[in-house]
Amino acid sequence: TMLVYIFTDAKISAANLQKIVSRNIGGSFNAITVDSDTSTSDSLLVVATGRAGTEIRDLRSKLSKEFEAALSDVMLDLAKQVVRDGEGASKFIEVRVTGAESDVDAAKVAFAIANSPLVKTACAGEDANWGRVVAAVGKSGAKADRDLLKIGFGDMVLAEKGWRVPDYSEAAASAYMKNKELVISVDLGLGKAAKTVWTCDLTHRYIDINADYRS
Amino acid sequence: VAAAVKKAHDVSPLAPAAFPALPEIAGVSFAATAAGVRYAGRTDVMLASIAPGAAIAGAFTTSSTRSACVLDCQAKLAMTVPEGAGAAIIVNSGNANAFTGAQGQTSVDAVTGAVAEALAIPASRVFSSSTGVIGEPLPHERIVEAIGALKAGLAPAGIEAAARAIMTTDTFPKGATAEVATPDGPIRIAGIAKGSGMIAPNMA
Repeated sequence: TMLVYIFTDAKISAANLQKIVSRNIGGSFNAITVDSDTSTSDSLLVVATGRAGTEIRDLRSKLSKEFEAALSDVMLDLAKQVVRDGEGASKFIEVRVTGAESDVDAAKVAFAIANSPLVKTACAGEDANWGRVVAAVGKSGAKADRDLLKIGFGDMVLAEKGWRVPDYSEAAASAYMKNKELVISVDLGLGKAAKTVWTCDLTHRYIDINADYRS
Repeated sequence: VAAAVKKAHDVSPLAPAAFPALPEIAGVSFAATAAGVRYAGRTDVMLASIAPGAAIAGAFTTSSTRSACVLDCQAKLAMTVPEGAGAAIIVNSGNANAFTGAQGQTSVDAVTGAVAEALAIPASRVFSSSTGVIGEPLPHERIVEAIGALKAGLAPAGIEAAARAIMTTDTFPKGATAEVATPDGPIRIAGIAKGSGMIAPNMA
């Protein structure tokens, strides 16, 4: 379960606060996954006490934009901390998808990778297994073309144009996978839509925790 | 007590170095206590008391089997705010108050009603959440009994204790802050969260 409570002394109406919160959910709390399971209790409440001086009335104003950016930062920070505490996690993984034909497709691909047990266990095993990423893209249901697909780990491109990049360094890729924080990037080469989501690896510890703790 | 308390999990290797220094937010105070909802000897209930005049927004899981607390919060956010009313948030760990039929709303009503009475605010402005085991009736009387202690402990600086009280399999409390400079002084933001498993939110 994810529970989030954010407090601010901003002076803003409930309607405007709700608009700001709603449009920042997609890039924060709805852009994370630990185990692809959704709780029955997930809740976010944002409370603005109105004690700070200037009222935020116009959502197009500079002050409103600055407030929204700050609130968005807090939301994303908390969302990432939830992933960092993913049960049994030893790796924090950012999945960046670009070049999708639509926003929906970009999200499908990103979450197919982020929720893939095979990708997540490869990360746990420090294996730069780009083949599992190919499989996740393929199963996602999004439009994809094998021969346009580009896959990277960190700043290394491991596969493109339907093939393994012939001269990529397996030693360098393996060394990269030892980092605690990893970036998996996929360019679909079809359009301009993009989506970034965050996940963690899947380790033996996840099973230990969920076999022990009966909640 | 020691025998009843499960061994704490090691802290995640991905955890931040420390809980951040969160600013006090004028108009909010916090308290946490050990009510023994599921395990003895650990804080498991937090209360936030909110002064009149606050605006509240929310987002909740769209799960079709969402809990009584979620349904109650959604209904209350849609209501007109009574003039001059304060508000409160009460959260327990240890029991999710989910999938217990009508008993779920009975527990929500008992807890939020008791908070409303203690803080002299309308029950329609008391928002509750529960996290933990699913399918067991919430022993809400333990939370109700703890409300006096929670009220007595309310303090503007209590947000970290609140973050700790809502942990379940979490290995660290989560907090974040930001500030916006304005000519009339800063706008402060402080947030807390819990979450570690069953995480693939579909909030709206």
